[in-house]
Amino acid sequence: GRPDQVPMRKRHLPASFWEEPRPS
Amino acid sequence: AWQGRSIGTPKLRLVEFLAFMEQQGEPDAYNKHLYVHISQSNPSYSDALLESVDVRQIYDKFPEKKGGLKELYEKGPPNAFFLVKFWADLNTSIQDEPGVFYGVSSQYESPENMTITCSSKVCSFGKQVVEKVETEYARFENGRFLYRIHRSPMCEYLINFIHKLKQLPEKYMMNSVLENFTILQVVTNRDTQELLLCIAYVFEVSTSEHGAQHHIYRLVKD
Repeated sequence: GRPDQVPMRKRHLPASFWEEPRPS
Repeated sequence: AWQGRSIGTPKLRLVEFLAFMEQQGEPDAYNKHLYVHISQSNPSYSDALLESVDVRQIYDKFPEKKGGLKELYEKGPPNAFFLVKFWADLNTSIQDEPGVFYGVSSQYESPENMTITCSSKVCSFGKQVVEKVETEYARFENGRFLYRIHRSPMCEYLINFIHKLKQLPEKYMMNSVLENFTILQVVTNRDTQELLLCIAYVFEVSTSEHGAQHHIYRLVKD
């Protein structure tokens, strides 16, 4: 990535952003 | 029931969105692979309310100059802005042979009769690489106006992107590429230029054996 870009993992995002939902 | 639980405002609601590949000549479901899919046709009060994401966290993932996400959000209305995190399903058994059709379909509904313009911008490192603009007219059905973009052909850039992504040997490599791949969809009322919906899409690869998954968030600015 561009050096000025903060990786998504280091941003303020909800925990659910990293949890793949289970199929309903 | 859909308010606060799905993508939509009192003026326009997303009913369905899918990107797919299909063996042509046999348009039944068995020969169709869905890369991503949102179905909001049966909203329920038991569905969870949407979580929110601060729009500033994702500004740089989308165009930042004139007409970029920041400018769009400042103009509003804020309740029309959503973020979708897709876990795309690349696990297709359909052979990628000549004649395979790659398409995108979507459907919206509204209590109002409008003509809508749908812009879809594919972005790499936050910069727009391709844009498709489509105009749809309303069809009155079951007491509301429906807008249907049916089997819109996927652009060459996206088809090539999917091909290259699938050639990567490991999922973490695919996710690393997808970190800098985003899509911004903006739906406006063609005649008034009012923004009706703005959906920002970000991606990972699904690890599920049950197809594509997603989370939807409201975009806010606290």
